[in-house]
Amino acid sequence: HGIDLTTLGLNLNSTENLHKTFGSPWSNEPSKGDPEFSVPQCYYAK
Amino acid sequence: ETDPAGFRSRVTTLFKSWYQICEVSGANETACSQYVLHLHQTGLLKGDDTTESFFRILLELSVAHCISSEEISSGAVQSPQQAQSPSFLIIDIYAKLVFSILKHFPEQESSSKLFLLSEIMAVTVRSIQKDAEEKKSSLNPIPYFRLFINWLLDLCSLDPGTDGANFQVLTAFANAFHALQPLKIPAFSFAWLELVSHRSFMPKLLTVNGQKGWPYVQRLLVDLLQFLEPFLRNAELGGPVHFLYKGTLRVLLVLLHDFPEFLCDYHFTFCDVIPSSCIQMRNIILSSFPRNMRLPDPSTPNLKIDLLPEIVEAPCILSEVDAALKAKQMKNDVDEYLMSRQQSSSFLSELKQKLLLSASEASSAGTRYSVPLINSLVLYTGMQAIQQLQATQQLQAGETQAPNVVALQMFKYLSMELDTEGRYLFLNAIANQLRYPNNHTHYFSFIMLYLFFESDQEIIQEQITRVLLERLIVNRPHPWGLLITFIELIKNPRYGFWKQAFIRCAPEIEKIFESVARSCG
Amino acid sequence: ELGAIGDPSALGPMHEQMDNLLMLEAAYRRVPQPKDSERPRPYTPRNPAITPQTFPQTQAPIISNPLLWERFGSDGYGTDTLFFAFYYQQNSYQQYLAAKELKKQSWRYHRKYNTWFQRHKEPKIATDEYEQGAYVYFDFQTPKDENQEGGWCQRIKNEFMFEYSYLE
Repeated sequence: HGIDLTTLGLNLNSTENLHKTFGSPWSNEPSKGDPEFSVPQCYYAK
Repeated sequence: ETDPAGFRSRVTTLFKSWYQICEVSGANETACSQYVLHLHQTGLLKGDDTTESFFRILLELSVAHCISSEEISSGAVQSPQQAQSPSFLIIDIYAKLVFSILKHFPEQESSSKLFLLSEIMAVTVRSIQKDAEEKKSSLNPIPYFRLFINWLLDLCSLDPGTDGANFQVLTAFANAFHALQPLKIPAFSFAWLELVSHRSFMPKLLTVNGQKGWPYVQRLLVDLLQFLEPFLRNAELGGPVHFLYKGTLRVLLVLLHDFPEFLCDYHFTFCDVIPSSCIQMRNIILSSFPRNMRLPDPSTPNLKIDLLPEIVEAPCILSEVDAALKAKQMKNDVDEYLMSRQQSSSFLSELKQKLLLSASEASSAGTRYSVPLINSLVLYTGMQAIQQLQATQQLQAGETQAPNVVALQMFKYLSMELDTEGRYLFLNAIANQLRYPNNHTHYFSFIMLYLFFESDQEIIQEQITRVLLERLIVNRPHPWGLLITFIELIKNPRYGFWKQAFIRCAPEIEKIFESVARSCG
Repeated sequence: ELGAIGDPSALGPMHEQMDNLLMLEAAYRRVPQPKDSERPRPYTPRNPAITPQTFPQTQAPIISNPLLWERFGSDGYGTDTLFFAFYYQQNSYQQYLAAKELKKQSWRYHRKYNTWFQRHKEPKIATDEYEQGAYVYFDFQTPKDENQEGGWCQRIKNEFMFEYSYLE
């Protein structure tokens, strides 16, 4: 019968993309720490 | 062949000075770029054999340090539970060196940077393959995993000068991961899937440069599913396989949620490599539908499928549907038959034989039939029929008369002449097209119901019911087209479903039908 | 033979399969752990203030929580906190989140002046290349003389031309 896919730790009803906090195929937990981000060079004000 | 005398110690010395720059003086940009310039001026970055040796030795040094640090620390602790994690210091330093080389590479045109990156990737892949060959089941994948994680976080988020540069970095990784796929290095499988599905890699490959990265992700998913297929075929999954299977489900769910169009457009390819026993995994693929589409509730009373605007649209299919037919030199015969408009029996009677595998192929495929060939024949024929129907405007809303007779003739012949196993695979090929509202779902839903209605053998009706039902009694998700077909079958008195003896062949079967009937409203 | 489960004995070349399974079991003992991917992103403040050891020496995790910054960006909180994070926590996830919230409130970052502008009124002129009109902008008031403190403030600039080539 397969498994209840809502028990795999992914919020399938989320309005946000899941991949931004996808931790790993092995864990039910979203990724820890800061998701990947990069600030443009010009944000470095004097 | 061995490296030139003294070269290894030269590389070691260079690596030590890089370590000084990173660890001691905090790796400021100036020091990094001067170091890279020095490497360039001493001819180590030309992309020739020297370059290959240079990076291979650096990688060997880094991996050796990582592994020895783990052995030392785990030797020191009492119980394996406390096994300390290895030191990634040198691996991280090496990853940073590659990143700095690509960032500060003095040659301005990005082509030489990308050429150097592909060289470094090739060295890395060859080293892992060699290590795997030598170490077999004692391969330690973690140092290589850490190296790629560093590169995915740094190189894939390099400020893309142009999307093109970023895309070529991503495809360099995709090619490397393809070369390191589980069928080639099974001992690297878990590290491999985590890298391929990493949030800094897969989503970028699916979004940078439109859909140009989709074929790369599709190929990596096929690599994974081909490795799993022999294990999944006979549904008992031991620990490691079950763990890899669940990891695969998570990745497919992320794709279903964030990139459903990708799963939609490649469903045909994935159905070729997902074994027919993996019903829920296949349902995930078949349940995907374009994000901008709203699906009407299948159990809506008197739902008029034919009147849905999307129902006459052809779905986007990026897979090469007729590849298997061409490979077996059958495409021309099928085209001839479909154009012949007469029910030539020679073509049909030979058809059955052609769908069988040779004995040796059958033993490795775990079935006597070529599933990809059956899938290709069914979908290709259906697509030709739909095209002809639309050309003659027959497939109008509310049109119930039999569509394109010749194709129908073939489907009916196969449903009656194939043996039980062949018919099951044939009906599966049809059921794999029951997806979101489009003209394939519409046509193949009709075909499935037509075969049920026209068949004069109960075994055919039973198998059609089984193929639909086994896809419905698994945990969700269930494809929309599957639901509307089954609801039509059990609700429309035309098919006399509830008179069938097989729905009462056993008490638990009877209970299943009652509960399904209730849940289908 | 009716259903989904193929005949187990008809599996592929068994030796190859067994090999793969053995390797997979070995790999199973070395599944990557979260710590194998973690790279503490060392946040080194530009001008680190030396604080007593009794003070927390690492930032509280909540400071990287997008929901916190959405609250800072919501009504009633004003924008000072967002501007503070933007200018004093550079190259951090906070700066990234603060910029996101400022953008949500229709502030636009001017790459050349490193300054955030917000329309004070509808622009008088708007072409594909630029718009011109009255804008609020967030600025640092440099002190006139040494015994004055500088400070951040919002000013209005009329007749300002915002060229889109400078829009980040």
